[in-house]
Amino acid sequence: MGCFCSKNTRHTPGYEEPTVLAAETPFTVSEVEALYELFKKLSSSIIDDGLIHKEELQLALFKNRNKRNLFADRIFDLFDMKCNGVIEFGEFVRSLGVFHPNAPVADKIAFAFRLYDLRHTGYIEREELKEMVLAILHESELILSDDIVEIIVDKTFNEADTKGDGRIDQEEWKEFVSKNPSLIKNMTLPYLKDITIAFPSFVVSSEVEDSEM
Amino acid sequence: TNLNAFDIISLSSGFDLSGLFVEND
Repeated sequence: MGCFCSKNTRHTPGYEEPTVLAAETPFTVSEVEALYELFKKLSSSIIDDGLIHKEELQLALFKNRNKRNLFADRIFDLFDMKCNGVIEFGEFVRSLGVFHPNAPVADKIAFAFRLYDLRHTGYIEREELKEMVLAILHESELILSDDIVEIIVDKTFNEADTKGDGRIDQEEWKEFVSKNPSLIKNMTLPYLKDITIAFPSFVVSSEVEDSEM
Repeated sequence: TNLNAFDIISLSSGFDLSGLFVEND
């Protein structure tokens, strides 16, 4: 009895077995192992503690640890399922799994809804939508008058808020995405399909062959 | 334009996770 600890394998805090993660996500065991190599690299880029801190995610995404971005912050917050300020390996794999081309569309729609539900109210509020539009304008260094921004937000709300209660609920969101599938385009990362081929540098020798699973 | 606010928002670089897979050296 007792836990099994390999002398040669020292895993990061929050490590979970690839077989467990592969069973819960679209990834194969060897793909999860490849993601672990990527995770180790990302999680030691600034603080070598085997956990991805927000600055490390920013560094990976923007090559700049200090670049703030509303949407990158939202991605971090959703990946950080335990809300403890860091992304553990299991959280990393499960969250990236949603971005896999083979992940269920329903999962992508739900994830996008949570991304846009900035204040965790269970709805996408009009003010949140306007805040996000202003954020992307600021990021893009585009200047639009407040009137134009209001028109864009109003038009979208008129189309999406079919119940007319001033907020978009999950049911309305699903319906809106079904009419505008481009809205979840950024929820699919083609790189994640066959990650072991796309990123051979992350591949390590697999202890368990997928064919044996 | 037929673009809605969410289409515009989705263009943010914050959603582009491909950076995770690029060498940081």
